[in-house]
Amino acid sequence: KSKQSGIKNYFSTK
Amino acid sequence: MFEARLMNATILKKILDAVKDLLNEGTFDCSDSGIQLQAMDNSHVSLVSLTLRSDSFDKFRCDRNLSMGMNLGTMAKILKCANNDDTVTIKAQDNADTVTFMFESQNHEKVSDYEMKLMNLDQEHLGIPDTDYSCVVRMPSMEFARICRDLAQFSESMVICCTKEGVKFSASGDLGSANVKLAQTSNVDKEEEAVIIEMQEPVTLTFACRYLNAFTKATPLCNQVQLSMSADVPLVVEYRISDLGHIRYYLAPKIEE
Repeated sequence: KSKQSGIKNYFSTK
Repeated sequence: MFEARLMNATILKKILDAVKDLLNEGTFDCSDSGIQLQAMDNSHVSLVSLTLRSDSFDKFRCDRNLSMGMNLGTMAKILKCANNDDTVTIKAQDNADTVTFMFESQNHEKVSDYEMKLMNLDQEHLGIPDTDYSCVVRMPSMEFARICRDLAQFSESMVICCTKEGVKFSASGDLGSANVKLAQTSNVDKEEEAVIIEMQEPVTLTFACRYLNAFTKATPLCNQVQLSMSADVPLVVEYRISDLGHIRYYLAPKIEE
């Protein structure tokens, strides 16, 4: 089963 | 003082259609170089990034950097009040709490203005790293929209597999399964109909159909769409907006549990 990841896991928070 | 004018309302209407399913509101950051909007959808799975360059506007003036938080539903309602061939001027004073949209008919005989309250949005800005993607696919945007719509009938998620031979879109669920393979165009007569693949390494990634379908609302903006993919990073779906700029959607992949 695949799980949806969040976009914030990939980009730095400015 | 901020003032930006486009000779034709159509493009702005299309841009709003391309974002309003994903975003309820967004902050338009205005500077000398143009207008930028970056916002995550409510569930923080995707990110929309819109860039409109100042030099492509028919008039552009931005004395001080300005961030305007707008309700995109309201903005879409206001833009519906413009005829497609109306000139649109967006105006705001420095530190104002409202923005004005002015529509002018081609014969200058009808002028309307709509004032909208600005919102104070506490939105996070994400830093998007420059990435060399393993696969970049350019294909007709209508074809991409069609595939996303067709495959969404079979599953909540879609697998995109890109090799140097072509790109394959697959979905499987209780009803059955679907596969659509597109080969790279061998003979490009019309550039807008071409499928072009630049591949460093093959990539297979899984994405939620719901978001891909939301991105395809940008189809009327451009004949071609560009998909950029690398293992374990978000997909980038990019539509160019003629010479005005681009809209990019970033979508986090689905990962194996």
